[in-house]
Amino acid sequence: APHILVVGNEKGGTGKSTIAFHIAVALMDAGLPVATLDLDGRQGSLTRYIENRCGFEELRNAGLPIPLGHRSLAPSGDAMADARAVDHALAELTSAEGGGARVVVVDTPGSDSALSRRGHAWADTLITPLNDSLVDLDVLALVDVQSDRIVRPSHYAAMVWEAKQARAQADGGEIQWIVLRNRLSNLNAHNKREMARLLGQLGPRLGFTLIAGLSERVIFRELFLAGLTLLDLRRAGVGQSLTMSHITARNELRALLKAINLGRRVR
Amino acid sequence: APHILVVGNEKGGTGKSTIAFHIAVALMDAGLPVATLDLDGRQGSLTRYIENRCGFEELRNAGLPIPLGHRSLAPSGDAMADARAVDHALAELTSAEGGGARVVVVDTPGSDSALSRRGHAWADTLITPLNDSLVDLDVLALVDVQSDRIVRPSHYAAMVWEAKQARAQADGGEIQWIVLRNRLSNLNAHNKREMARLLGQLGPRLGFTLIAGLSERVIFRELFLAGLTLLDLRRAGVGQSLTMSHITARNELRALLKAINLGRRVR
Ligand SMILES: Nc1ncnc2c1ncn2[C@@H]1O[C@H](COP(=O)(O)OP(=O)(O)OP(=O)(O)O)[C@@H](O)[C@H]1O
Ligand SMILES: Nc1ncnc2c1ncn2[C@@H]1O[C@H](COP(=O)(O)OP(=O)(O)OP(=O)(O)O)[C@@H](O)[C@H]1O
Ligand SMILES: [Mg+2]
Ligand SMILES: [Mg+2]
Repeated sequence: APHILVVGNEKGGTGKSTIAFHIAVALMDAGLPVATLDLDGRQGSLTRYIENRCGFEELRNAGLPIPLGHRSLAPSGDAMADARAVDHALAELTSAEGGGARVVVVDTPGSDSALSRRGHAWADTLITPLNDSLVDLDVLALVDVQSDRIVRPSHYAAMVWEAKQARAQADGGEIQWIVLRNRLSNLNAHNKREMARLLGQLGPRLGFTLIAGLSERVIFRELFLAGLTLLDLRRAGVGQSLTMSHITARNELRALLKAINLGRRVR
Repeated sequence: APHILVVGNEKGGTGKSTIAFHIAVALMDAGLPVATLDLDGRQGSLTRYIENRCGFEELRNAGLPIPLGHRSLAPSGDAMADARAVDHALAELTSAEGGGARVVVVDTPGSDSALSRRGHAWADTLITPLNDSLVDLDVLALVDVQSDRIVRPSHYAAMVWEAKQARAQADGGEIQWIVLRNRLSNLNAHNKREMARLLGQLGPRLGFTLIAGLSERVIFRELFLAGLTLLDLRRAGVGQSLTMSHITARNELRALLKAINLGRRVR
């Protein structure tokens, strides 16, 4: 069965679209047949990344890998219709006529929606990025200021739990949940320790694996207009060499890919 | 008439709630009668900030200024009812019985909603923060990769234009639109210049004033659990002294306040 990889977090601006795009490119780079699904159709950051990539490829003929298929869905106002649209898009993208993708990378909006909930319920792997910030942590769990302890899960954790239930009931399947610290800085040692500690406690309670994640690096965003990632820089048609910072960034991306267990069938 | 200050950007995680809270505290610090309205009731970051502040004040009796009133609205599913709820909340917060606020700071979600659109239509001042990122710029305007020029306005710019129309038709009033670069870093000179150039061109076209904004500083987020800002640190009950970085942060906040023209009547 194809592997559905969802990038989700109800908190805005945690890096969902950025990570969805970078994972899709990394998987294509590794030779896998990948399709992409944008469930944040109104904002469409992932769609824009892919349109920009196609535009760049048209100009430069650099041999850039492009997803086998891409769909973008925006809310229709009808929750049932939205859920059906998600099912339909996934079926299409993984069908032989639709491109035969074995992995579908799904981007979701930073808000609650029928499209997002349905997407989450299909996940084999759910990747949740967040900033190293107590404000971001708040959608996962409430923390008590006096004791610095976790009080209870918050609304996005509840949404993921419901998705896990939906998945289990649908086909007995499991969602592998990975939480990823994103936009990490070298500074603020105290804040970093605090986040690592709280997330470390939360993982076993909510059922997710914590991975170190990506640092704040302009290379993860400055190539947006060309739809490129640092992995594309050394291609013939692009022709840039990698700096030290790029190499560290590439290692961060590789560590992320390694943590995603795509399953033997896909490999 | 009371001054309605809306913090808006359909793009997620640009710093809306953080800035809404810091502006509210800064205005109360300056002695103004302030109320707060959270139109992102499901996520509730601004509400959580204020609840945490009240909790801290209960514990410590530090004499922290608290908003005269606070309301939180979440989508009801009925757009007309949502719009009426916004009107009602603003009327309540500015009424004598409701606290008599002369400034209402309104936080909005990082997504399109009836609550957010109605809030935008009431704005005297609209503050739009964004990251120094072409991905964030994309909701304001499409940029062509070959020419590095602005092609056309994007969906959030269109939403603001509609809000300006709604405001003009309602009472002939004007929305002062301020765009604020947030989470700025000292590094990445090329990217910073690029963003400054593109936003500089976009300002006159879309009708906003660009201000330099806030740097990425952990002091803007590490006090979330206590509902504090750096402006509170020197109060008797809190008793911390300011570091050099705090002083620079305070100057950034002051520059932001200065740029907001609250109008003679409020002062
Ligand atoms: N590791 C990183 N290094 C540098 N910039 C980053 C990184 N991750 C994300 N960004 C930038 O941070 C901002 C938010 O990222 P992104 O748009 O991918 O988040 P999102 O969760 O998809 O947001 P939304 O909730 O609006 O969909 C963007 O400007 C993006 O370019
Ligand atoms: N100037 C800053 N310095 C450091 N951290 C910041 C700054 N501004 C915002 N942040 C952090 O960035 C993240 C996003 O900020 P915030 O939640 O205020 O954005 P938002 O636009 O309200 O997001 P949403 O779209 O989810 O409502 C939070 O983790 C916040 O603590
Ligand atoms: Mg996104
Ligand atoms: Mg917010």
